[in-house]
Amino acid sequence: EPTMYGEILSPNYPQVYPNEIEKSWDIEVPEGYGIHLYFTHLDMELSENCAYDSVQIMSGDVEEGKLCGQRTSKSPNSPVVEEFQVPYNKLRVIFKSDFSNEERFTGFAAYYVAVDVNECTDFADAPCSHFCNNFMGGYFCSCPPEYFLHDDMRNCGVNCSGDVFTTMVGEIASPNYPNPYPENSRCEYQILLEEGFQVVVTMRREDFDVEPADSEGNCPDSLIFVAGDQQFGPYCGSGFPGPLSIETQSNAVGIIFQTDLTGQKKGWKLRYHGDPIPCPKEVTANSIWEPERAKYVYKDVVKISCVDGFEVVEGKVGSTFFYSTCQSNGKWSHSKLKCQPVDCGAPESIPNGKVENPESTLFGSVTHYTCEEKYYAMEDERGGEYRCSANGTWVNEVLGTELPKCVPVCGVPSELLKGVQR
Amino acid sequence: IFGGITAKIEHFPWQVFFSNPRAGGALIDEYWVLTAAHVVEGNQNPVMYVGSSSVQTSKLLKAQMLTAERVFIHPGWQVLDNTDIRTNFDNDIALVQLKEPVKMGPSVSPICLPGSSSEYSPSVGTLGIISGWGKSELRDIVIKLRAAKLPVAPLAKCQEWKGKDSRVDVSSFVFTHNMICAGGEKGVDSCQGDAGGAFAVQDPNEEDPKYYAAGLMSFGFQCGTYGIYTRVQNYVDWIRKTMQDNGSPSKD
Repeated sequence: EPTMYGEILSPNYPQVYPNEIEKSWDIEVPEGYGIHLYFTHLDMELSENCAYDSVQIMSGDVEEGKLCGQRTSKSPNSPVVEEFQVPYNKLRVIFKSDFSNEERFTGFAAYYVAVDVNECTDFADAPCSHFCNNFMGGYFCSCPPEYFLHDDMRNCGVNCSGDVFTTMVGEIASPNYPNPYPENSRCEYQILLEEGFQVVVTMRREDFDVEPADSEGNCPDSLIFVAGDQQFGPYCGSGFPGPLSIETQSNAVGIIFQTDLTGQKKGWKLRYHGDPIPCPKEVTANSIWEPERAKYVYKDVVKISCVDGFEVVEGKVGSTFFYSTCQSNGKWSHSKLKCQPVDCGAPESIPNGKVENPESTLFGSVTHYTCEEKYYAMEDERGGEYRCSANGTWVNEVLGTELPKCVPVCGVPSELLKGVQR
Repeated sequence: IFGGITAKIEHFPWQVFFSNPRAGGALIDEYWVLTAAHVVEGNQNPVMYVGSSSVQTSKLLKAQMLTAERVFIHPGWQVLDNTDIRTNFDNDIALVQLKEPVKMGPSVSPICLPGSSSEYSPSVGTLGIISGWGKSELRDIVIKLRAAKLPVAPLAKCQEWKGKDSRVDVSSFVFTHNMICAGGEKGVDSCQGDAGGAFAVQDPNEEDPKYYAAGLMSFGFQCGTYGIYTRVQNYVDWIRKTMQDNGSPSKD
């Protein structure tokens, strides 16, 4: 059981210690305490490096000291002839004698007491991220105002998450900006604008100072923007490394600022504003956009008219135009509708004639009618050619949409009567 | 046909056979047959055939039968109770509208109507061709189509004709400019059963042979002499108007 103090005496002390003996003592004081070990008597055979007889003080595998010979107190007010102070709560004392003790050495008498360790100062690594408070047998960490102590009871952080910015224009900065930002923190903010507007973030180079990336390019502290499926960053370093203006294409943007334990810098400050989400100006064949603009944004409405001979077909209904609206997601409504050539369909057949099967029945295609020669002829010989017109009908330049007529050829017998007269 | 020869329907593809009374007609359109008024007088539903040289029953079954939709007799035709005593054949022309269109081909095709110019008023000596299944020198009726070529004669030849039969008083008959007199040579003539058929004359304005109906076989006094034909040119306006006003049945 750990004790707060104790005595250690060499074998047979204060009589002559025996030959060829080895004995050890494990000293343990409560945790949070160090050990003050002091010798009040030391009378042992002297040898080089205490090779014959010795008392050895070990702290783990580390030898704190090795004693032999005779010692006397250097101070008339103190009986202590040798002492050790360790910040650990365990020590081992090992006594060894060789085969001869001819001069009748009496060994040693030593005492130990538990002494408080100042954890805040006695160790090379600081145990607390901010304030360290030592007490008898231990220590505790504490944090500055507005910080909180993490569950590890060593590190401080700040409660910096949760802010949601909904105004169309705003400014956001890292905690404490322009003073050093808190370590070991994760700040999550959100910019949430109304649908149809995208968040545009602007950052001046000089408004950004975050612990720079390590040799592998990883940012120990980082700023990240998340917009839908897109991520901008992580950014770190002195001076903003990203574009000075980031068009996020989203009305909702998450800002994540993550810091580690070390290297706190000035931080960052950004501005944002909402821009109506633009819709791409799509160049679609055979169509005309009204009104014509260099840029279209959310809620803009355009009338898309098909050029002559083209139409949009929705279901079974054809039309020469349609309206499209720039939507909140940056896409045009009815974007699947396209101007396609008017289809006149298969030309109608006519009695006593035939129509060639045209290669195409689309706008501009040409087909020809013929009559069953030689017994029928076209009533109007200019009525043979029909062209698929813009309104979806086959049109002849003379007859219009009227179909050609094949009329019987009169007065021509298939065989001539000969030799009637004698 | 007197003084003629056997012909094929391909020579006269416009030739229409009227079965009862036995007579002829000329196809002028998909829906219209031209014939003599006295052929359809009292017969509003004539049965007609086209496309067959022979009018044997078995052959007619394979021919195109034409069904009348309506008969239009010229308004100038004199209607008599007793047709046996008719002496006035003026305006002997009628149109038969068909229920269904006739399908044209090598053995069926229409004859042209004459133009309005004087070129289509055949002068004396102009040759025309006639055809029919009417009486011949040897038989009262014939089975195979017969045809003949004969010239236009002065109308006076018909008026002045004097036959051997004293019962025929030519002077009692009406002669008008609606009539063409033809024949009189070598016994070539039309005869009973040929009436309504076309007196076809070659179009003077066409290089290739093309025929128009200059006349319709109307009447005569003795087969093998002269015959009187209705002058179709005088009725072209009436024909066209009748056709236009009535259209084709399928369009009504």
